[in-house]
Amino acid sequence: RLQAFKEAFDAVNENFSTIFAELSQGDGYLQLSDEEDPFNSGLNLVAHPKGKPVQRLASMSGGEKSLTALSFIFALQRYRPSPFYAFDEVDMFLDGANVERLSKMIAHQALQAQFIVVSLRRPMIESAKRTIGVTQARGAYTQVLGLKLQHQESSS
Amino acid sequence: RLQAFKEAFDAVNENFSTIFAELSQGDGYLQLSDEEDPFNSGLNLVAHPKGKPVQRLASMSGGEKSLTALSFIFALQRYRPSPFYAFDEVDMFLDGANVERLSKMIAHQALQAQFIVVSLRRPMIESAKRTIGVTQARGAYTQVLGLKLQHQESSS
Amino acid sequence: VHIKEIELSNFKSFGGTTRIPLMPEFTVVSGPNGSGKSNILDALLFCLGIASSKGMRAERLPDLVNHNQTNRKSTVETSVTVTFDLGSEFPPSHPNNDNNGNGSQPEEESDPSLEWRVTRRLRVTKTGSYTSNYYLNGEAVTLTELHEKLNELRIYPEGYNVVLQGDVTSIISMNPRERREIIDELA
Amino acid sequence: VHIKEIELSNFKSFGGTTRIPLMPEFTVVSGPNGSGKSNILDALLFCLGIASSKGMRAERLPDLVNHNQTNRKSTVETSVTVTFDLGSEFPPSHPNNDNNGNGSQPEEESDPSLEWRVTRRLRVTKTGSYTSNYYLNGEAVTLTELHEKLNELRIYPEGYNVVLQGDVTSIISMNPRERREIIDELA
Ligand SMILES: Nc1ncnc2c1ncn2[C@@H]1O[C@H](COP(=O)(O)OP(=O)(O)OP(=O)(O)O)[C@@H](O)[C@H]1O
Ligand SMILES: Nc1ncnc2c1ncn2[C@@H]1O[C@H](COP(=O)(O)OP(=O)(O)OP(=O)(O)O)[C@@H](O)[C@H]1O
Ligand SMILES: [Mg+2]
Ligand SMILES: [Mg+2]
Repeated sequence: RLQAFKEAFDAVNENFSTIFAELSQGDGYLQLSDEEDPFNSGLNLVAHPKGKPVQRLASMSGGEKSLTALSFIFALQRYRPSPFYAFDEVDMFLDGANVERLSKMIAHQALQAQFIVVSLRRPMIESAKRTIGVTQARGAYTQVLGLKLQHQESSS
Repeated sequence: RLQAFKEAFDAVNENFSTIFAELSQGDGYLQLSDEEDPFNSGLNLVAHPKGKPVQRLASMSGGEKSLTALSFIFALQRYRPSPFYAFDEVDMFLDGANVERLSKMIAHQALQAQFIVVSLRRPMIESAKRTIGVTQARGAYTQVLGLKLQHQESSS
Repeated sequence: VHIKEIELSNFKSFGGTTRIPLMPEFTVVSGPNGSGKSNILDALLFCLGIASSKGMRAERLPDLVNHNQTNRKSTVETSVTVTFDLGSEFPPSHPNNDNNGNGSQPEEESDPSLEWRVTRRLRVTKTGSYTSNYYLNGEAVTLTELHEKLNELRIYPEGYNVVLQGDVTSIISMNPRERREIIDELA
Repeated sequence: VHIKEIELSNFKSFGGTTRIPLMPEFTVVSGPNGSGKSNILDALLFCLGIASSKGMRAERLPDLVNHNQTNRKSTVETSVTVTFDLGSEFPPSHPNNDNNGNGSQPEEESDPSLEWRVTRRLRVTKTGSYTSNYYLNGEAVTLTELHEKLNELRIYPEGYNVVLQGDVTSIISMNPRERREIIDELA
């Protein structure tokens, strides 16, 4: 059991470092509060976006926290992919450049699993293979439109 | 005391209806849980975005909740303006069309009070009278740049 | 494995029956505020039994039935069906002929036995009492049986593959022990 | 009345002394993630004593001192000064000569007695103990005295004029009694 945990931890840790470096241009790693007794310890995410000095997770900005959390989710996925991922506006704190980087990362991860992402941001819509439009006219039901993606006008 | 409360409530209620209609194209009003005994009752925001039937606040979407909350804040402001308002990414749940509407409303309210709004969205940046750019190079301190607003490229 | 289709009947803002075909790889759902985007994800969670009513922004389960229905008949009903395509390999086995992976000829004829259809039906009586049933390929199953089956596809109730609106930074604010338990599950 | 300038010394990601001049009306603060935008609003709350350390994303007040300082000297210090321009009328009294309202000639010579400078200074010793002092136009004041003065300008500690990042929908989730109390305050 300890062996299996160690193997999982090492793999996810390595994934986290690689993915965090790509998304936040910094270095990050996973740390157990008690290496000797993993089943009794907590897991901390240590992350230095853009090479900033050590900081507590809580003092990070909204955008930095989002990229750190997403790096961890992708790190788990690379180790044990689920068949589908459903994300609802995970890009809401991100500036334009980070939405671009995240959408490229999702497009890449989507070769291993299905991604269904709700988003209002242009770079995310433009990177998707396919877009589903949803609308609701006054007093009516929700309508769904399937759109083959070409460069469409969308909200910013 | 009851008189003063009644006067405040009626004024804010009227403001809320007008502002909510402008932002959400629907109708909204304030309701006391016990009209007879205001000092013992709670205040509910009743809001029907785009003419939808009655709904509980909790079942609204992220964007609808944001516009309802902001309508209430502006309604208070019109009755008793503070000298300044500081908003940090209050447009994060909003689609492009709603960011436009909100930014026009803020530009209008800003004739009565100072508004300092942190935002990453293009329509908000374009409506401001002035933009302050903030940046932090790798390993350096935060730098602040004052920009006179012209049509500048910004993140989407 | 991927989700091939979600079918919603009288679920939240969806009236009547709406079918949403889905492709493998990367799909974005977009549209104005309040139009029903998050309701699609709520339908997914409802059907697979992986969220409480609170997670679907409803006070009680009966709130999930489309409002327009509740005024009419005695018993009202909402149901959601999620169809999984077990046949498609992930990643597509021949990356060089990407056209095929995108749903052209071979996919159309996918063998029905390589599909799983999960359905959840909620019936609400006039008095407000309700019954909720799960079906897998037409046969009634309990929630526990359904979760056992879903585990085979690596779909876990507390899985980190679904992130609800506003929750993206919740992994950061959770307690470190819970975070470590996520790795335990995978091991 | 409006805020004419915020001056930050060694506050969070701001090293040295940074002056941010502000105009009346509508100003947007924009920039990449993590660059220090929210820290400017934290500085405002810190100076006016209208937030707890939790509201400024710091575990303890000493976390607010710029990290680079803490390695150097024995006692480190951070301070924020907010200058209010009491002279400018809101809205500008002659709307037709808008040029003037925007900070051209008359504003430059605004009478210093029509200004309020609020300063808060935090000193942290090597052992981690700290002292925090408030000043109004150079004279030491208690937090209570400062809040009484700010009330004259209609700046209230629990005022709804500041909305922090991620908090926009908090008015919706607060309890109805608290919402009613907001109107009480105004009456
Ligand atoms: N049982 C129901 N019957 C009818 N409408 C409902 C029901 N439950 C919720 N709704 C409506 O669904 C709408 C919310 O939809 P949803 O949260 O999916 O929007 P969204 O597209 O995600 O918007 P946003 O971009 O703001 O997040 C609300 O306006 C709500 O009134
Ligand atoms: N005492 C401190 N010394 C140095 N840097 C600090 C200190 N406290 C916080 N920071 C840094 O400030 C940064 C956060 O800044 P802030 O929250 O203002 O960003 P932001 O511009 O609002 O970003 P976002 O757009 O993501 O919300 C973090 O990277 C954090 O490490
Ligand atoms: Mg939504
Ligand atoms: Mg911020």
